[in-house]
Amino acid sequence: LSGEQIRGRLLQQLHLSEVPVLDEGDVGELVTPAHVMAQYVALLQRSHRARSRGK
Amino acid sequence: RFSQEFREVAGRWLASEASTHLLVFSMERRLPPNSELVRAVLRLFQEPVPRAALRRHERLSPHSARARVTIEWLHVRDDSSNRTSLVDSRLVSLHESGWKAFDVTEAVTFWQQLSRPREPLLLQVTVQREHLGPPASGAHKLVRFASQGPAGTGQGEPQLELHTLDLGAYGAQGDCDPEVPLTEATRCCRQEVYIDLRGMKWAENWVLEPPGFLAYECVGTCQQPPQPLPFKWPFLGPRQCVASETASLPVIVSMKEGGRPRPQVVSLPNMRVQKCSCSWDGAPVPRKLEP
Repeated sequence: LSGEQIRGRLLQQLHLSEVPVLDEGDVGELVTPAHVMAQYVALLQRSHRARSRGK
Repeated sequence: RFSQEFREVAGRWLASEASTHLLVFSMERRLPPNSELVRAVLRLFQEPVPRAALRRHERLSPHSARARVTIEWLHVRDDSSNRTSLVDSRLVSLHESGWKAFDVTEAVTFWQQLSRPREPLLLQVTVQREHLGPPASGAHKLVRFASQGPAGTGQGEPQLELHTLDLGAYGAQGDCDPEVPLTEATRCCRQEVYIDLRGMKWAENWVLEPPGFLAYECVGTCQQPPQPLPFKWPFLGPRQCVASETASLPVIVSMKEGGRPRPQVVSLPNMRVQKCSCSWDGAPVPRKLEP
């Protein structure tokens, strides 16, 4: 799995043609809201549960 | 019949659908543990059509001497409803007799997916007209498969052949040993590969989480089965070490909305290898049994 492949899959999933240009200043002060973080953690846990369950 | 309240009601056959047969195979302990089903073949013995019947048929339907034989897997659900899945279908000629082979691998694959205790393998054999509608041909009425051998000899009985590979020898070995260097002789295994997203220029300011992840990869070689195989499959290549199970990876990215960046979660499918297996290159992917 190369970096290019990961980039391609991200763009495909987000329906984008290229990586958005974001300033470091904007992103540096960005705080991930609790509901976004909760969604991320839930997906992570689901992915790990699938792993322990096996085939 | 053991209840005083119950009175038996006698019935009689008004019609019989002679062209559908149900075969029942007891499958428990037939498939060795830690083995891979490669192919399952149902063999039916087609009995010769009596000459007089054949001559009569040729006089009445000179253009049609074939019938369609269809094999379906029959699954009786918990609520007692039936469900059939088509597994093989082919035309047979009235002029031929002898053993006919049908590929029922899919039926056995479906059966393996049932939760235990599993019902026996039920295969429904239907003999139909080659074409529907007029001019109707009665060829299908003349096709007969032996159900039992003469005088209990077992000759001509339906047979189920199961071809399996021992995964102890022909399968993957799980996770690679990090202490052992990878060589050409390494048996198929799952190797850790860490993908560092922080080190990728394009991910800067865009990918917020995770900073990296364990993706794993399948490495090594697979032992090839002895040749020749007891069956032929078109386009079947060697057994290769491939990812057979994968998991998705959630990612938080910053997306611009109204000129301002906002974190957003996206799930990328098939990003992390869960399991590596040895699989035939070009072999059909087994269908999953749907609820």
